[in-house]
Amino acid sequence: MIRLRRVTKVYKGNIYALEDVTLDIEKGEFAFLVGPSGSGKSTFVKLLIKEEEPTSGQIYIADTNINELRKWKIPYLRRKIGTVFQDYKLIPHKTVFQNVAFALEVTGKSRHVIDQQVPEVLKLVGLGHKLDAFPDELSGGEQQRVSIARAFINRPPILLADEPTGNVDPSLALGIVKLLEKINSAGTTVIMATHDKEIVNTFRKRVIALENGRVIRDQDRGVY
Amino acid sequence: MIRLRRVTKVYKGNIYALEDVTLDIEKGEFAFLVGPSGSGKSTFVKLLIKEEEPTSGQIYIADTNINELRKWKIPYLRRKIGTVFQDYKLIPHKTVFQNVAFALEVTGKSRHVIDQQVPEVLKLVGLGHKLDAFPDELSGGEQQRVSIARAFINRPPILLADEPTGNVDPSLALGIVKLLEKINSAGTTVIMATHDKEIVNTFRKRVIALENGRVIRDQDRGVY
Ligand SMILES: Nc1ncnc2c1ncn2[C@@H]1O[C@H](COP(=O)(O)OP(=O)(O)OP(=O)(O)O)[C@@H](O)[C@H]1O
Ligand SMILES: Nc1ncnc2c1ncn2[C@@H]1O[C@H](COP(=O)(O)OP(=O)(O)OP(=O)(O)O)[C@@H](O)[C@H]1O
Ligand SMILES: [Mg+2]
Ligand SMILES: [Mg+2]
Repeated sequence: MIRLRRVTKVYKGNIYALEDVTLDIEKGEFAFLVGPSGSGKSTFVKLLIKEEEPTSGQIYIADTNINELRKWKIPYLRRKIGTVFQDYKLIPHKTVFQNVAFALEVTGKSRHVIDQQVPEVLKLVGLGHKLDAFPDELSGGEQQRVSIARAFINRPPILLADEPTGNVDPSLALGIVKLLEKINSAGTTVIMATHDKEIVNTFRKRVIALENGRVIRDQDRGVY
Repeated sequence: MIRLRRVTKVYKGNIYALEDVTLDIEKGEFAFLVGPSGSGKSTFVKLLIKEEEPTSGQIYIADTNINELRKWKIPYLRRKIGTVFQDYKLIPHKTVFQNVAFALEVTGKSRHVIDQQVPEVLKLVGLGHKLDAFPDELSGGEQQRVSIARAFINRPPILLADEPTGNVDPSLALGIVKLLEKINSAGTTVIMATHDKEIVNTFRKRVIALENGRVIRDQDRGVY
């Protein structure tokens, strides 16, 4: 489902954010992406949604070589991939409800479906009581949870979560990853970049470890 | 040094972010502030630097009642309190070096002192090689570390850190808190809001626990 072949990303100033990465992630897998700060996790995520392009190498998503994807097709790619960003990327002038509803509006869902599904998914992340709040009226962890709700409300085939539990307490973190596990058991391929050692060691999923842009370890049922 | 007397903060919509908080933090103490997402930790920090004002109650910093502080004096208050924000608040059009140098410029330090101290403090947080990078060219954890460097370069008497390790790996988190401990042993009062259970249980400092805006626990050498 997701295939990287010798993918390298060099930023200006000769910064090798990813170097010669080759790996496959099959449909329905759950993988943790771990590694020190600056090791390339967010870069990995950005390459998959074409927010950045590789310096060299090939990336295939569901058999499509995304290097060759025309610009006008990128929004369709991103609709297949729900993304929780490390910096949330919420729309400041829209409420919590509107931010999450937006993900359904762009796929043409009816008002009726939106009014039913948005509160439902926000309850799942514990924010049923914040529907009318604006992003700047939320705590850090609450903003993070809105970003999570928005990423999976469409039940996309792939869910990329870039450090989705960095700003929440351990019991809420557990709840979030259990939710990702539930989404995964429904068929969604889940890739979660994280620094949370406890979570990785608790869930024992595939662990892909990065260091200085290289994959140094890749284990099924791995530990941090 | 820091005294709160029956401090309550209610946001619009009747949200009690802090409720009837009374506590003292003495000069030179190190306290962890813990609690679930949305429990009031960031609100606590904002009240101390007058980014928000209490709905009721009194706040004293170094014997000054900050409720009565004139608006023009607020920058002087904030120079006494180095703050690491949960959302970093870096200046986008300034480099890493310039962002940190700014904290020294506003206290009138000479160019000579700035050119010597800025690289030094950035090396301490592992960013000696990123001086000329801009915030949007940094990883999440790197931006967090610039925010930390900027907060303590002035060796302020009080350091407030709002979740300074949320975006870094465990070994780097340990390094950061060890650095805060070193700053504390030099006389700085340190208050660190955190979700990191491991860190709190490792360092065994005073633990102030919030829940729904109330202090539910306050222990010396506490655990998460
Ligand atoms: N400007 C605001 N307007 C309205 N409500 C707010 C505002 N800022 C915070 N809140 C609410 O106040 C409560 C406490 O928020 P606060 O940011 O202090 O929590 P926190 O403990 O820092 O959470 P986290 O661990 O998620 O960062 C939350 O319910 C939040 O939604
Ligand atoms: N736009 C950019 N321009 C230049 N360098 C960049 C850019 N984005 C990232 N980098 C650098 O590439 C490297 C990898 O960054 P990346 O954001 O992928 O790390 P990360 O593993 O997500 O780190 P963290 O855990 O701190 O979020 C870092 O050295 C970073 O400074
Ligand atoms: Mg990152
Ligand atoms: Mg907070």
